[in-house]
Amino acid sequence: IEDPPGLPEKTEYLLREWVNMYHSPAAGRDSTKAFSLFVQQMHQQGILKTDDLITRFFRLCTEMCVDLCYRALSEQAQTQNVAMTRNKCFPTLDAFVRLIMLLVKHSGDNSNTNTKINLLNKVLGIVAGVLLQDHEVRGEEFQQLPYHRIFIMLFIDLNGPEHVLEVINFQILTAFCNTYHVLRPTKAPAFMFAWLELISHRVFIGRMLSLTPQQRGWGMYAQLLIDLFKFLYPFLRNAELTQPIHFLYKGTLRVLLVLLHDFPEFLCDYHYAFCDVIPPNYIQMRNLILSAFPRNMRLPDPFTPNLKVDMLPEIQHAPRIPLNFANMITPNSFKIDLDSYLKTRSPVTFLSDLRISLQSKEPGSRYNIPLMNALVLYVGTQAITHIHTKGLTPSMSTIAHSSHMDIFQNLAVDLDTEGRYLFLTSIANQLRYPNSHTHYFSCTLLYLFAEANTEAIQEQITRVLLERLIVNRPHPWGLLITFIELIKNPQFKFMNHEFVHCAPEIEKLFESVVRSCV
Amino acid sequence: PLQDEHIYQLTMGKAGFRHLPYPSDSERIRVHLPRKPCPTPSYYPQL
Amino acid sequence: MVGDQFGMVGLMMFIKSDEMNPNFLTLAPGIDLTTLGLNLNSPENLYSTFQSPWVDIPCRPQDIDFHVPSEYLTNIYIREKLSPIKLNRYGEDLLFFLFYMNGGDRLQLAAATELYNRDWRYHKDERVWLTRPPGIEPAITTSTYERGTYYFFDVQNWRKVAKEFYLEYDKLETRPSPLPTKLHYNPNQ
Repeated sequence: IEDPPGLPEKTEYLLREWVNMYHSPAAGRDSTKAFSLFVQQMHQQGILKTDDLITRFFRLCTEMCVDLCYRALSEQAQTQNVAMTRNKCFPTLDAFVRLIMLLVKHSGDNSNTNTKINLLNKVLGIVAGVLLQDHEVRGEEFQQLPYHRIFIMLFIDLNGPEHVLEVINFQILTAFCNTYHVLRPTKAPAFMFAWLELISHRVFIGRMLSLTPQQRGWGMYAQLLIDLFKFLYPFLRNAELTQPIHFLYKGTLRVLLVLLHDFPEFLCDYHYAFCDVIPPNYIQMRNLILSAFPRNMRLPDPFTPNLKVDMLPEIQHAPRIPLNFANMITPNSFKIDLDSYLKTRSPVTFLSDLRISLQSKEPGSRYNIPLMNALVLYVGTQAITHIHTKGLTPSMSTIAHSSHMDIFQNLAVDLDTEGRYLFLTSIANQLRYPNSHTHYFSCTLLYLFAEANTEAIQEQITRVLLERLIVNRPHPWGLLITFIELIKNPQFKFMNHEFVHCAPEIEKLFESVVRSCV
Repeated sequence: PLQDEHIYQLTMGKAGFRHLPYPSDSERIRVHLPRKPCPTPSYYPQL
Repeated sequence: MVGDQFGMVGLMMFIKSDEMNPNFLTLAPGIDLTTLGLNLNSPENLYSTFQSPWVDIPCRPQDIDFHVPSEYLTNIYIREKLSPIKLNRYGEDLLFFLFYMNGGDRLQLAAATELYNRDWRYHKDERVWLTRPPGIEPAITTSTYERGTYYFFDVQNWRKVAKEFYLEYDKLETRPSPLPTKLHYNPNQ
């Protein structure tokens, strides 16, 4: 519906007025004097009369700020003077941001915070809407500058030490996370570099992962990283990377390194969700996530001679996984048969149908990897519980001869090489820091190697472990102790296998690992 | 093979890559000592 | 052995194709993550000085906005009246501060130039500023080196320290290059 006649002109006049007031010496502390005068002008002009007019006012202001930037950027194409562009745009953008912040802060009375949050969500939605439309209309001429500046300065302004804002900080974070999710790279790819800059900004990370109590921001932040991984997935899987994607990938590694260093527990908690959306061939990025371990934990050196993993105190404890992966086992009929088989080893057809159930209809992938990951983790955790109810702890003997191991052995034997590779990858994704999952799945991998009825299974187990070891650090602790056990323990006769000697460099690599073990 | 939507994303990603944000885009305007990055000799301290 | 890309031979082929195809992101061995500009052994957290996913250096202290009482900020009334920055009016202490605090910035070059004008010289190997104490000539002077007592600016203790030194002229930086007129707004751009 068109804007009421005269509204654009009125809005332009008001925006210009506000920018001048914001920058004038009389603006006062945090522009509050200027704001109280300006609000009267907004009243006089009838802008605050209805929700619809306020919405139109903000959209028109956003569009005017955006137009200003595009004009300055087009001049920059001639002058190449980047500083000039910023000096032209930022005073107006920052003034507009301050107006938004003050309106949010002063709207409604302090007890009724809904008015404030509703206004913030409205404005963020308007800016996001203008961005998406601009992104679609301008195509490759789209520029991230105005939107990036508005979002980051508004976030910094709203996270200042103001009691009124502190009280609603979690809703503010939620509003921004929702907006960034709407603007995720798959939806606005030309905005993706600004987007990653926004979600990795020190103030944003600080608020989301450190300052917000009870880790309430972790789930939302994990969702944003999943949005990023989902965007990267098709390009990384093909490994044929254009320069922009390679640049984005390196930027992603930098952010993950900051998280690994500062918030390893966050990566520990959400490793499962992340592994679902990281292509299996992006080993180093996955290793980085799987290498995280709680800061209060001391990892024994994997090369310690006669390391007794099952004697470690932490090995009994299950890791936190704040995700209901059981719900990801669909369809429900499959889950019912699975639970029935785990309990009673019936229906006997469950095992023979398993391979079909794991097929995918998605173009480009033959197997349903998220279902595979969920199945492996679900069966494994059920097995651990089952073993504990018998008063035992997981070991090469206690994990054997169970309905759980039937399923794993069936998958190892029945799947083709691609399916088996993905199945073994799901298991290897659980080899992390000392916990009950790492221990159980390490035993499982070694058991499948020992009980394999074909050398191909043993070769693929070796492949899945080796490809994770030959990439640059970091390497997950559980991966190292599993591989060392496989090489050291004479029960597996590892060095006798043909595939160990398939190429000189592979043979040399194994021998170097043997030397470091010995 | 990449789907059409992925090709579109690659194309738009390239456009975004041409207009990378600058670190100072995330900082308040500094009137007196604005950043003026420029290459300084490698033997000067960078950090 | 497994004949497709899911066995050991497949892994070998993958490693070799990495080497042959530059467009293939180096999946194996991947990237040396210590080269991404993050001090992974830092006892401090990294996020609070994380500058950007695209830049491999952390923020400088002056790049980080802290919410300070507005009284601390330059008052808007006098903002236009402050005198422009003229390095030749400042003491050595401030020049050294500007030099060490503004790595990779025009201000570092400007401070270096002013220090040079005041007979300080930057030693490219020792990476330190030094000068002759006033009125004290070197014990030995040749065409390529001299030996004597010099003042070194000690950054750690932030003071001038007198030291015996064997000074090779070719190790000293000549006059710093003139300030660039065109601004590279973003080094990594």
